[in-house]
Amino acid sequence: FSLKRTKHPRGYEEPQVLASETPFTVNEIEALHNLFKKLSTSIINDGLIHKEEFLLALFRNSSKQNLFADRVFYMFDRKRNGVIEFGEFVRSLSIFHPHTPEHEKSSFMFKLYDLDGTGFIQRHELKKMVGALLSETDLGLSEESIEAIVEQTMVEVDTNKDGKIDEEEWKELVAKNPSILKNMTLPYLKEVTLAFPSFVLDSEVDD
Amino acid sequence: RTPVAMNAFELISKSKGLNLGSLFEK
Repeated sequence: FSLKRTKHPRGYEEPQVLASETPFTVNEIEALHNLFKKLSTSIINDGLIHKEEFLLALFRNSSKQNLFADRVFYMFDRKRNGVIEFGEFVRSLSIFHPHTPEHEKSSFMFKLYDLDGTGFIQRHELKKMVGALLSETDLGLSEESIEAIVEQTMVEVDTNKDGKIDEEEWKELVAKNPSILKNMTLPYLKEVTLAFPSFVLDSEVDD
Repeated sequence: RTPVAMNAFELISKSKGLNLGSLFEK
């Protein structure tokens, strides 16, 4: 029993616990903690990542409107309380680890694209996402072009023709076209101790 | 390929909002 305790923000979990449940080593989790501390104190100094802080890190702009960033934030915020805690951050990032099986990455992405949380990617959701992506670019495609992209995709993916994409159809698409999952792997996560090396000085643990 | 010839999911995957690599850039 020790009286010496470090005060950690809500949602902090011990690196040893997180390492036992994710592909990360204890040292890597300590490095991720340094990244987390940086992100979670950039606007509001409370050790939790707020949406504005997440957007600031992604876009260098805390008020950027982006459907996909909103969805990623929502997926990371597993407790659905509007902030990303350290444990949520590590567990969610672990899905992006190069060693995490493809089926976990695929399932995460399906849920991210299932905007209404119905268990299906519906035509109107697909249309909304295509529209959102095109608004990030200056392609200026017409409504008819968006409709055509969505229609072609539905013809290709919705093989049982029920007007929506289920997880089986999604898996078939991913198997045929693995590049769709490319955002789901972050090579940085294998080098996180190099990217955020300051931990080396305060690490208490050898791998 | 032009965007119109692409699968919608290929197109969507180009969103900056899905590129979490940015979190690691200093």
